[in-house]
Amino acid sequence: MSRIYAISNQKGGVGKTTTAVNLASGLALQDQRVLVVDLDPQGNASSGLGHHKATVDAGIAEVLLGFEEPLDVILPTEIDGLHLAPASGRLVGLEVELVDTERREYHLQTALAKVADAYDFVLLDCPPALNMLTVNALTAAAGVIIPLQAEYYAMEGLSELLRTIAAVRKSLNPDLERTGIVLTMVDPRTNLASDVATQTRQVFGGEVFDVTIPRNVRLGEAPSFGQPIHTYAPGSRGAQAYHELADEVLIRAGVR
Amino acid sequence: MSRIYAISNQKGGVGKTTTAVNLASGLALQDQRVLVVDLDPQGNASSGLGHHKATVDAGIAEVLLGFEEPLDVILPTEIDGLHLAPASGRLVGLEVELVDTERREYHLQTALAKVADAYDFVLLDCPPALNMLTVNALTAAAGVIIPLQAEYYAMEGLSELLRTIAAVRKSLNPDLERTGIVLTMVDPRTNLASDVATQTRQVFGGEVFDVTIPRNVRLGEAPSFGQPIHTYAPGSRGAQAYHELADEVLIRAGVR
Ligand SMILES: Nc1ncnc2c1ncn2[C@@H]1O[C@H](COP(=O)(O)OP(=O)(O)OP(=O)(O)O)[C@@H](O)[C@H]1O
Ligand SMILES: Nc1ncnc2c1ncn2[C@@H]1O[C@H](COP(=O)(O)OP(=O)(O)OP(=O)(O)O)[C@@H](O)[C@H]1O
Ligand SMILES: [Mg+2]
Ligand SMILES: [Mg+2]
Repeated sequence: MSRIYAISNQKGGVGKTTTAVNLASGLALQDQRVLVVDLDPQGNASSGLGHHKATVDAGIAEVLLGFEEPLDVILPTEIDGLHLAPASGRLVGLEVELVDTERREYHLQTALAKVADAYDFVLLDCPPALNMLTVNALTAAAGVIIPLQAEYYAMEGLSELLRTIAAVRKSLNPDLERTGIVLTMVDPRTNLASDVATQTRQVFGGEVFDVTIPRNVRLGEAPSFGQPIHTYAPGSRGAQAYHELADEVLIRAGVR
Repeated sequence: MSRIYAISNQKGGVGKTTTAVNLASGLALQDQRVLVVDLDPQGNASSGLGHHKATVDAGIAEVLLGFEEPLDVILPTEIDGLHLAPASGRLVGLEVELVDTERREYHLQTALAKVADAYDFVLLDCPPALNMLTVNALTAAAGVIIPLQAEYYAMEGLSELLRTIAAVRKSLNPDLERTGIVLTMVDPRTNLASDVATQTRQVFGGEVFDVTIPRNVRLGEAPSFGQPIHTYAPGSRGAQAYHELADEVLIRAGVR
């Protein structure tokens, strides 16, 4: 039984890709078979896992357009059991190409149904927009993990994201749940971060994961080596935090 | 003679809005008449200047759709001489509405031509995507100011942005220049930030503004009060850095 999670937040730079890549590696190190799908035209999750989009002939865009089968584009990574459906250059124009097609919101759901059983978890890295790529992710997913940067602008956009999730649940994917909110880039030395973190836990209670992801420069360095944190800096606070997040996700998924 | 600058980078969370709002206030404090246009459906520049999008009946989206004249939606801010064309809720669906219209890339250019002469500078805050709203901004602008976070993923996206600017210059706006790259959120204590900053200056030379915007928590706090940095924390390093950026922009614009 594969669990598909969308990692989504339309606010930019809140740690979606960093969470997708490092939660995936945390889960893989707990003997889970994991697939990361890079739905962001920037292709950061791809390069963060060692496959720069410029080197990718066919990726998830070609699958969504019907030119390739999912298994034909999936790549291995440095971590056993962790695979990637990469971004290719074609993803840049896909938004407009998808808009006029039949059942435009269901392309990803249909594609993933062909491979999901080969994985315990599928993580969908979303672009910073509530666009057709994100709607495809929310339609294909069983749950949404929301990275939330402990900053004012990030908090401001949360209600719009929750409205979009509710709208998708109502009209496209009745099983879509809110799996959890993970606080990211929290620098405990600043009042801003601790105030926002406290407020978020007050408002959302148990929906917020217990672990808080600290600001940790190793998380920013790892992508330049094409590695997740657990191979780049296994002893770092960033690696520890994403281990803990993987534990919590396993519990919420009912695997533990 | 009004100078229109797009503040653009498709990478999310690199400081586009923070730069648009605080460069605007830095210029206004140097007796320039400034208009900020919020083209991001998130509406961060609007709330950063004290006008939450939920309270806006008509904004730039209504102007681009032809329902309102620009002067009808422009709002004052706390700073004399600094005005805002805010985001409204309608901006969320505008991308799809614009795609099928005549001369879809020129709506903003046409709208701004009606008001630009009332301002010395017009700053366009762009969403984190190379979409129709961003293309409208690049078509209306004389120059592009590129906020660049000193991180690996941000560097990775730069070449795609430069290609898009070149494409717009070739087919839509022959006068479009690259005004400059401003390094943002630079924490001098980390090697990552200083390495990326050094590399950027080596590759782009004088195109990179001399001032580096440091990571400064005051810049993150100011938006929750709806104020630019120069009224929220005038003595902060963030305020000083955006003062210096305003000086450099005045020089590059030929005003100094
Ligand atoms: N906990 C952290 N500590 C330090 N740096 C981090 C942390 N999380 C993410 N980063 C860095 O911050 C930047 C933004 O993170 P990331 O790219 O993962 O966000 P995103 O939400 O995927 O952005 P986008 O909206 O562009 O897709 C990246 O350069 C990343 O390396
Ligand atoms: N120099 C800085 N020091 C500290 N915090 C900063 C700085 N610049 C921006 N921030 C904060 O970092 C976050 C990202 O900045 P901002 O929202 O301006 O980026 P953006 O590029 O406009 O994001 P988006 O892609 O979502 O539009 C915000 O919460 C902002 O308050
Ligand atoms: Mg990302
Ligand atoms: Mg912004």
